[in-house]
Amino acid sequence: ELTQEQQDLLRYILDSFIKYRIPQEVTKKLLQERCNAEENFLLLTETATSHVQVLVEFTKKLPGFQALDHEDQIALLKGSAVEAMFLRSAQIFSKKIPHEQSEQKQSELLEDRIRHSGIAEEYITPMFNFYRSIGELKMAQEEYALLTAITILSPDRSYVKHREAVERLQEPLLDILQKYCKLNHPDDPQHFARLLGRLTELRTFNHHHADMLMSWRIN
Amino acid sequence: PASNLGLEDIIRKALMGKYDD
Repeated sequence: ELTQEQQDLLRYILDSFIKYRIPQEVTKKLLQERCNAEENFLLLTETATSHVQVLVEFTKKLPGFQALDHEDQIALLKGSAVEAMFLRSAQIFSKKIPHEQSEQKQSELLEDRIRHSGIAEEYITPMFNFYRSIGELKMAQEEYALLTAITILSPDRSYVKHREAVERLQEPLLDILQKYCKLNHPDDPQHFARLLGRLTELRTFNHHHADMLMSWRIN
Repeated sequence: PASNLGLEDIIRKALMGKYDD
C-alpha cells in the first residue's frame, strides 16, 4: 500500500497536473472550424508553445525541482518537452468509451487537423499507433501525471550536470507509480513494466521530432 | 509571435514567469 506521505505526494502531483493544462481559449480555437494547412500549422505551433508553458508551470511544482541547478532545470525541460507533449496528446486520443459524443467529435476533428497539417504521413502513423497502444493500457489520470513527472525528471538527459540530484527526485515517484500500478491493475502484474516500455517508445519520438518539424516546415 | 521562438527560449521565459513577449 501507499504510505500516507506517498498518497499526499500523489495527490499533490495529480492536482498540479490537472491544474496546469493548455488554456481553453487555445484549445477552443483548435477545435473550431476547419482551416487551410497554413492556418493549421500556426494553430498547432501555438498549441505546442502553450503546452510548453504549462509544462514548465507543472514542473516548477514538482518537489525539489526548483532547488536543482538552473541550467539542469532547462536541460531537463528541453529533453522532455516533446515526450510530455506526446503523453498529453495520448491522453486525449486514447480516451475510452463511455465517450461523450461531443468529445468524440472533437478528437476526430483534432486528428483530422493533425493529418492535414502538412506533417509527413511517415510521422503521423507511428504517432497515432502510439496513442492506441497507450489507450490499451487504460491508464488512470494518476498514472499520466506520474509518468509525465518521471519523464521530466530523467537524470540521463543530455547536458544534465548533477544527475544524482535528479535521480533523488525521480526515484520516489517511480516507487509510487509501481505501487499504484499494483493497486490499480491487480490483474496485470506487468503493468508497471509496460508503462516504462512506453517511456522508451516515447524517446524514439523525441529523436524523430526534429526530422518531423523539418519536413513540416518544408511542406 | 511565440511560434517563432525556439524551445529553449520558451522554457527560459516560462521559468522566469514571462509569458507574453
